[in-house]
Amino acid sequence: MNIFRLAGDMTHLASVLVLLLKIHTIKSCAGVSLKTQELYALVFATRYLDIFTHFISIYNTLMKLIFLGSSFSIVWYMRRHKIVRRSYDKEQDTFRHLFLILPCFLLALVINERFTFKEVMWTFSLYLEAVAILPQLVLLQRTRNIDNLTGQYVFLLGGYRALYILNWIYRYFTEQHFVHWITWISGLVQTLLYADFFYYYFHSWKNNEKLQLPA
Amino acid sequence: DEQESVKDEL
Repeated sequence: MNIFRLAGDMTHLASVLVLLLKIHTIKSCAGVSLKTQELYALVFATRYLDIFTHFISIYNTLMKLIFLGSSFSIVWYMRRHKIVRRSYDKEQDTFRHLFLILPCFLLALVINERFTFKEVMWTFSLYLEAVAILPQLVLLQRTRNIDNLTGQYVFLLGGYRALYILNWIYRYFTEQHFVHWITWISGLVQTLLYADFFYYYFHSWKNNEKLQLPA
Repeated sequence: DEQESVKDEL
């Protein structure tokens, strides 16, 4: 494993921990999109189908369990926890899941590396992950006051994607690594979705201002 | 092989 991959995974882990910290400690999920969190739970559930049948490393299995466990527990907190769910901005978080899930599923049926159940599910999870942040970005744009933890959560998620691209470039040159169009293009699309957010994040950081996205 | 190198990622 190279340094970019490890840094990417750790950034991903940090993003989840920041979100859990906010929800668990402050007992608030204000500004967090339940739609995005449910999409991530679906992404991990469909991607890690082989978690108990295909062993790669202890690190790999452990991280998969963390991402599965954290994404489902965040959804549980936002839907069921009696204090946390009160802070959920239901009226603002109106993005329709199905508009993302259905096209991703159809695309995975058509464009995949092999037409098998596991392979189609894996491809679906890649396409869905690429766009899963959209409800969250829409919610951020509607929320006039983005709190620090929510801003950091989205920043860390975007950072994780950017580091994965560096990881692929590194692997391409150092390993007998083939071109993985599906993984790379969906990963690139996903990272580009953060470009606008990054711009305003750095802008607010440089000027020491509160993060606000233009309406 | 080719398949494995991507699936070892998260």
